[in-house]
Amino acid sequence: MNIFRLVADLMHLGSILILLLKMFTSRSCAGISFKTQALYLIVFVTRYLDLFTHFVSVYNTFMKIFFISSAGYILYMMRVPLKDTYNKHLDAFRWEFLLGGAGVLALVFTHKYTVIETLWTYSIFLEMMAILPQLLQLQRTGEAETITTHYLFALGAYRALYIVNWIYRYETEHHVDAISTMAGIVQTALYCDFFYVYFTRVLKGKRFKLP
Amino acid sequence: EEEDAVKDEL
Repeated sequence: MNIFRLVADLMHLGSILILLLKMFTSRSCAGISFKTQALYLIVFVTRYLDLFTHFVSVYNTFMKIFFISSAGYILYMMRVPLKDTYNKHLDAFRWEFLLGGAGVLALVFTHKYTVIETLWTYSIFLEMMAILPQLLQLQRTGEAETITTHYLFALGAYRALYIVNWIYRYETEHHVDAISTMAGIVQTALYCDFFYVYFTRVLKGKRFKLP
Repeated sequence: EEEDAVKDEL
């Protein structure tokens, strides 16, 4: 564990807490893509199957359980108590392509053809693209609540910091994983436009609005 | 080892 990864994990955890805070305070899930949230649940479940086979640390176990359970809880919130505030028509991304595409990539690039290893690779590629339905929704509406942009910023910053962590690990441990690194770079690149508007508008106290 | 090192990440 290094400082970059610790801060990244805390940003990831923080992003989820911000999203829950948005839902609780506004009693609304407007502006949030259900598809992206559902993809994250699939990502966490397929990646953390090793909860049952491989103990890393109390920290690691706690975070895995938190990510899976909070993702499930967010879906429940969007489907049950906040159902009326969800706009299906804005959440129009064809996510079948992401589910299928990640499957093809996992079968091609997995390190080993075992169930756990292939599902781990699947989760990496699915996470790489999971934000796309959310970004499409943002593009369609052209604007977002400030709290939603803080959520997205924390989520993007988490993967960006993981890149710094991988560089650090390469330097100190000579450890490198091509799959997570390449996917992580693509995932972070998807946030570029968002980061630009976030830095130039939201952090200056203005509303998030696409040009 | 190589693979365990990857899997310690979240």
